[in-house]
Amino acid sequence: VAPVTMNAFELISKSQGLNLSSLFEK
Amino acid sequence: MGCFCSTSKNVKTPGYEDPTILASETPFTVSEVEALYELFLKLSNSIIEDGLIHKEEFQLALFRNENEKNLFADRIFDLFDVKRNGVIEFGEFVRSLGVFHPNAALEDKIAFAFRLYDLRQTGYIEREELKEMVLALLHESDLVLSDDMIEAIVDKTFKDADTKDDGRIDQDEWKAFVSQHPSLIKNMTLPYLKDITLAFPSFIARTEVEDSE
Repeated sequence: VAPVTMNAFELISKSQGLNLSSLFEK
Repeated sequence: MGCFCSTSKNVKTPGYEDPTILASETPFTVSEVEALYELFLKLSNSIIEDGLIHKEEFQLALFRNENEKNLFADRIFDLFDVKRNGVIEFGEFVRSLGVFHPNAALEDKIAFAFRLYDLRQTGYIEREELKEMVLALLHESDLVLSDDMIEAIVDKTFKDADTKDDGRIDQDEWKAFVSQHPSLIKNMTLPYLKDITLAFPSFIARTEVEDSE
């Protein structure tokens, strides 16, 4: 069970869509 | 797929801008801008060979799948596409990536993240937007949460960030919230950008402009 203290923005920041490092992978 | 780039140094893509000007406006050196041009050529010719990054090419680079739908990738694409003409040109690419440089100003990173999360571009992050983003994240991940749990997480986060208690998060509240939770903008820094000349060294043999301090 997820703790209620979980930060919504912290969760969102894990999106693969926000992980621009993928642009640099060959 | 043919090589569109390195052999014809005088043929530039539509929207190409002078690396010395781009370097003067961003944290990048001229060499780094030229290395970014190599990356840009690769991305912008991956599906449609026109030297412009289309959304499908952006999605292909991020997900290895041109049809992947992702709310956040769409927002990033829209923010990079400053002219709002449906494609990312070289100048837009460099200026936007400049915000992700390790040496870029923290306040620029915070402001960019705010615009990213202000889905409807009202100047505020609203509760419904926050819930929509949480749902989008859950949809793309294996994490399963009950609706009650999602509501509790959104309520708690909003209560902590919306210090003026007016039902929306403004830029000042966002800035204060990020200063308490710096990990929130960790993804706004790409260490790769410091090594971009190592990742794309082929321009070195044909570089036209020397870097100056």
